[in-house]
Amino acid sequence: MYLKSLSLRGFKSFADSSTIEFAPGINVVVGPNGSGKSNIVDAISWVLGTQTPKALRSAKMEDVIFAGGQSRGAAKSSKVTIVLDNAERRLSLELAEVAITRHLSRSGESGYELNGRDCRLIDLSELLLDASIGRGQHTIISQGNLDVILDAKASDRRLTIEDAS
Amino acid sequence: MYLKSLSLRGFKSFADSSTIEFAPGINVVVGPNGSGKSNIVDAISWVLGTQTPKALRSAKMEDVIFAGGQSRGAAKSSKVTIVLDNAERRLSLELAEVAITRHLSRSGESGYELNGRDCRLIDLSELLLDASIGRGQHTIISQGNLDVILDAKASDRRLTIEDAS
Amino acid sequence: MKEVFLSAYRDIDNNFRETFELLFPGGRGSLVLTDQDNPLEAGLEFDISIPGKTLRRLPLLSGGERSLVALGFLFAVFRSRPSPFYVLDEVEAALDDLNLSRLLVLLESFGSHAQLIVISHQKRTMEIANRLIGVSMAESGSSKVVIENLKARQLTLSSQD
Amino acid sequence: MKEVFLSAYRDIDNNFRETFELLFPGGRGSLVLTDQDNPLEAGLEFDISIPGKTLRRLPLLSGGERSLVALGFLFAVFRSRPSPFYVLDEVEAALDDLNLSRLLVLLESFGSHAQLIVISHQKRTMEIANRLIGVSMAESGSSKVVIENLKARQLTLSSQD
Ligand SMILES: Nc1ncnc2c1ncn2[C@@H]1O[C@H](COP(=O)(O)OP(=O)(O)OP(=O)(O)O)[C@@H](O)[C@H]1O
Ligand SMILES: Nc1ncnc2c1ncn2[C@@H]1O[C@H](COP(=O)(O)OP(=O)(O)OP(=O)(O)O)[C@@H](O)[C@H]1O
Ligand SMILES: [Mg+2]
Ligand SMILES: [Mg+2]
Repeated sequence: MYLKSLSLRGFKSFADSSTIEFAPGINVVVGPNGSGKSNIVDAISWVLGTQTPKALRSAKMEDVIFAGGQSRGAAKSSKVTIVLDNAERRLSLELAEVAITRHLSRSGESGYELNGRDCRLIDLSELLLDASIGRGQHTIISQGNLDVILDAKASDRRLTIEDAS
Repeated sequence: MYLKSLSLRGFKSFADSSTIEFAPGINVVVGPNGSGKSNIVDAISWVLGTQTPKALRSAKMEDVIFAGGQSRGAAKSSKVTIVLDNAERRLSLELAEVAITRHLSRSGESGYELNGRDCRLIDLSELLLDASIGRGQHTIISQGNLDVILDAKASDRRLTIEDAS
Repeated sequence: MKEVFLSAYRDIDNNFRETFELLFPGGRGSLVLTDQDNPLEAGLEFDISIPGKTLRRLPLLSGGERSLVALGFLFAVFRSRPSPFYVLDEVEAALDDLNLSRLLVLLESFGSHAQLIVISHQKRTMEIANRLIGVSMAESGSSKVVIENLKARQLTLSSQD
Repeated sequence: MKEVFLSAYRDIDNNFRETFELLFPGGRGSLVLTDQDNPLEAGLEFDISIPGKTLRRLPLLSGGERSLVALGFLFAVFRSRPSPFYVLDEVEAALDDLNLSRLLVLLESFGSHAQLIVISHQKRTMEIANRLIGVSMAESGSSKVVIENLKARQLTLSSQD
């Protein structure tokens, strides 16, 4: 299983629809300061269900919606879709590919979709947990947060082992 | 005025007496991870009177004393001397060079010297403040602390301006 | 529950010892439970020894050494409970050339059986990529993406072992 | 007291505008007091605009942008109240090549009238040095220092202007 693609529209600095195709193996993302690399990391974390704005470097969840640039207005909503290869059926669904979508609009409407159909976060979280994907697994190390594990309390570090057991 | 030299003995990883001669202008300090570069920064901050161990990445002040290596025992004390060029008499002393020393021993004995003679921290602080040297002036940016100014409260940032006025 | 936890702990500790040896050749690192009798309440400490140094406490480590210990721990956890993909955002910023090489060896060994998405400004990290993804900011303040297939190298993604 | 503070504030704000322009060509940055009538109680905010972007709030800046804004502010303070020497420990770790060049221009302009002690792993930073100081760790766990006079360039340290 691997992450096949990520599509973003109106998410942080990605005003226009963009799709990134990833390869199995090592993908290196490069670009100037402020170009949007860490926003891609935030998009992956957001579509997998992150609930705290602070974990997305934002004050409130609405801040993830494109706020406008010098020659374009703010977006009304934000939508991110991640497509996972499921050939080995690691996700317990009878599908070769699994698409997960999250959307949020300024009017407050928000939701998740699994292969185009509405679903609840709780259903999604269970599915992802089985496949060891997601936030609790420390599989997403955001910029500047590598050391956090060393400064954590010894009892919190134990929790990392518990999550992995 | 500029920093002419720094001598360390028994300070952090500098077990043996070492003296670093600096040039006016740009000095770039290089070396592998863990070789002792940031310890040099801590030595400068310590000799200028830093009181909080945390600002020196230490739990208690005694931690600055060389704690031993694989083939040598711990040092009993730590001593750092900084020599400042005073040709322009920026420090209000009739001397072309000014040497400031700080020492600490495991027995708890500690103190400062100005040109070889004992002095109190309070005398030293006043002298340094007149020449805009020292901790309050943000002139020492330790590793990983560049962003601190951005995360500070707006009222704390004002203090930086007050310090500089 | 206790047994499951202890078995995960032993597995991660073993992995940590191996990964630590790779990142700090000649050094030794292990994970210690503060209360062996009561593992589910215990804390987890790092017991490390870097060649030439006697210090064991974490705060005295240098910037680069801290990055390496943290990476060693994370990859020990990843190895014990494999995930389909990992995202690393500029984790090598504090490393010198030699330690960067050691990390790249670790990343390449992982990349043969797991997917890595690595954000970096370092040229040497770009060189190990199977795919390079360029991001730029257009005049209008909107990000754009350009993809470049760096290596034709056939990647036989072996099943998660 | 109020007058002294306001004059320092105006001076630093001016410097910040200039330094910001150097680090973010085409951008604009200034320092704003949250309460003009009561400056000694007020807070200090950054009002910045980076080319192409409308965002003004600090948390939304990227890692490299944050480093540059912080450096711009510090050098604005340094210029207003010169100190005999400055110590910078790996402040350029988050910068890309272009922004590193801009910072090096700033460091070189400072280095002609103030002393800088800069710790770095970047080759391009080493190239601007008047003196290169090498540090290494001996087998025994004790640091050693080696000094190399990089440039014969006569340094006329002009008086602090
Ligand atoms: N909601 C939003 N709308 C528009 N732009 C946004 C939004 N949120 C963040 N940004 C912009 O995204 C940029 C930051 O992008 P990001 O943090 O991904 O940069 P980066 O490529 O990781 O850079 P670095 O190399 O410095 O870490 C900021 O300049 C910010 O203005
Ligand atoms: N009191 C002490 N006695 C002996 N060694 C010490 C003491 N305090 C710190 N050290 C050692 O100093 C080393 C850290 O040095 P320092 O932080 O200066 O490294 P650095 O050159 O800045 O590395 P980096 O490039 O990774 O930032 C640690 O490995 C630590 O073991
Ligand atoms: Mg980033
Ligand atoms: Mg360091």
